[in-house]
Amino acid sequence: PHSRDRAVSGKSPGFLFAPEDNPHRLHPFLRLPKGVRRGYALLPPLLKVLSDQGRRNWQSESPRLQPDSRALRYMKRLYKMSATKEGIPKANKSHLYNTVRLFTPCSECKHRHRELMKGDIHSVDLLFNLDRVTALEHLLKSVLLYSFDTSVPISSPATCVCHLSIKEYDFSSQVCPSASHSVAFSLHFEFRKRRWVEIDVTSFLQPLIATNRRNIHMAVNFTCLVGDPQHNTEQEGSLNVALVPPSLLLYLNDTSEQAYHRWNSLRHRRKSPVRPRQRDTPLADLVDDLGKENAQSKRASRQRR
Amino acid sequence: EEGLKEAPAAAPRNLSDYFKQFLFPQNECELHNFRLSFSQLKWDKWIIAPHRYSPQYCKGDCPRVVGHRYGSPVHTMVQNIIYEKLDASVPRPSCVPAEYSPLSVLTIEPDGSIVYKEYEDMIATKCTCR
Repeated sequence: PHSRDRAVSGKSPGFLFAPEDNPHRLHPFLRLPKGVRRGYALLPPLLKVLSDQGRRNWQSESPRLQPDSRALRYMKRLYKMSATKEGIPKANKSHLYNTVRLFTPCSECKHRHRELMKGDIHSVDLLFNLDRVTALEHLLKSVLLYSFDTSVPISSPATCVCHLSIKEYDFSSQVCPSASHSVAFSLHFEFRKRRWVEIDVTSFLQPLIATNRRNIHMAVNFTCLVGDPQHNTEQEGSLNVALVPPSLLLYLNDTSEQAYHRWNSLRHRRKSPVRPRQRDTPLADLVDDLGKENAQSKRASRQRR
Repeated sequence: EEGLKEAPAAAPRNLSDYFKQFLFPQNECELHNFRLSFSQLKWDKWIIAPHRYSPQYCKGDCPRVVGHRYGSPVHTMVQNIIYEKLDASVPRPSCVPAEYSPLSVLTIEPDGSIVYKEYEDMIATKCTCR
């Protein structure tokens, strides 16, 4: 039922694409049309495996950048929470996203401002490259994800303040851009229980991602003081926890045809009525209706008479 | 009885063949299990989860008179009639998937970022003739 090229471009799921291959070496029939290629600038390995040339080339795929092991652990946990053992998305309606992307910073500049604030300050400039986010992936939520190594037991809760500012590129200093607009978050949590801290930066990043900004440069100051200011306990001073630069987590709704649209299938399930009468074939329905029409027209002519 | 009367001269073996056509068709259109692991395709370097994937597939004969058991549209019957009475080059209806379920996939992107995505129509759950 699919036209030939549509079958090539339309229904192949994104994850079946090989990233770095050179499409030109394949048979023209197997190459995606140029327009489509921009969105899927990669060729699906499914097609590659099926083409003879592909089979020979397959082993020569160039290596990928390996993700941070912490990030990998976090995403595996997210997968377990979102999908069954068979890999089918869980039917809980609470999450509307059908795509979650985790980016680790690709470059950072370290600053130390001891004289500025009390406590142990981790200030770092981060650059996130979001090229992998497609135009059909719409942002629902974005989170800065801090991971703590909890090997050092910390008995009391800590209060952390996170200063976040977006950087514009300052061409005079090639290495570290200057700040443009910033926001401060204050968090209060207990280390004992947390390995991950999520800082919701949705309202902060939404305008940037909506305008297709794919390089996000931000400076993050993260200060933690041990103790609980709310209960007026004396703050015991700075927190000596090694802080890994945060990753950026984007919860997205992919509106492309190949993505699973939860609300669509729920509606579909609700909509499908049970047929009032079991007929052998819809043809019988048709015949039945035709018969009815005849009867009605006969009755009308009789009444006229 | 009539049927029997009509074919009294058949040898016993033919008789069983004759009766067989009234029995439930043996290799009827139905869903078949198929399970693969991404390591078989050497994709496990970048597909982190799931480890196994059961796409399933549909296989079997489509009976001449396709009833509502397959949920087939009327067109399926019409196609059978075209094949038998008008043009044998038109293929008979085929046994194909009618419903699917989605699949969640966790992959490593070329730039080292990680993506969790839910894909539509990745596991066949029901077959039909059309």
